[in-house]
Amino acid sequence: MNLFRLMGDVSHVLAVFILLAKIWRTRSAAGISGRSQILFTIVYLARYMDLFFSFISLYNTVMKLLFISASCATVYLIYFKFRATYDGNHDTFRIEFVLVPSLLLAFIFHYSMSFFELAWSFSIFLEAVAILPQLFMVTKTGEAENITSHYLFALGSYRALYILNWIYRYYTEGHFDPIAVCAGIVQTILYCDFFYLYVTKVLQGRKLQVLP
Amino acid sequence: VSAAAAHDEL
Repeated sequence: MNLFRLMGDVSHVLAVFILLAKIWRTRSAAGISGRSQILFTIVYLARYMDLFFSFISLYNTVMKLLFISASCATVYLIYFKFRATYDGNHDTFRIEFVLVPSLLLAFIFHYSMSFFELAWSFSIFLEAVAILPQLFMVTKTGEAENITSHYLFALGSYRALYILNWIYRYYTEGHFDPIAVCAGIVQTILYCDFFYLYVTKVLQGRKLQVLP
Repeated sequence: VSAAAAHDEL
């Protein structure tokens, strides 16, 4: 554990809770992509199956359970409890376009040809692109509410901080995980455009609007 | 790369 990874994890947890709290307190899922949230739930379930047979630390176990339960709760709020407020008309990104390539990539790049390792690789590739339905929705509606922007900023920062953590770990312990690093870089690049808008608009008190 | 398959990150 180093400061970069800790900050990355804090940012990740913050993102998850910002989103849950926003939906709960406004009693609305407007502007939130249910499809992205389903993809994140698949990511956590596929990656954290190791909960049952490998113990890393209490910290890891608690975080894994937290991500699985929070993402399931988010999907439940969007598709069941506050379904009437969910903006399905604008949430039209075809998720098979990210599910199928992630699965194919997992069959090509993995650390061993076992079910759990393939699921792990699949989850890493899927996580990199799971936000696409949400970004697509923001582009389609042309704007995002400020809390949604804070959520996206915290979620994007998490993988960017992990990149610093990987650089640090490479120099201090010789640790190098090429699959996670490549996917993590792609994931962070996807947020770059949003980061720019966030800094130039949201942080200056304006609403995030995308040019047509 | 041996450390990679340990998956000690989230």
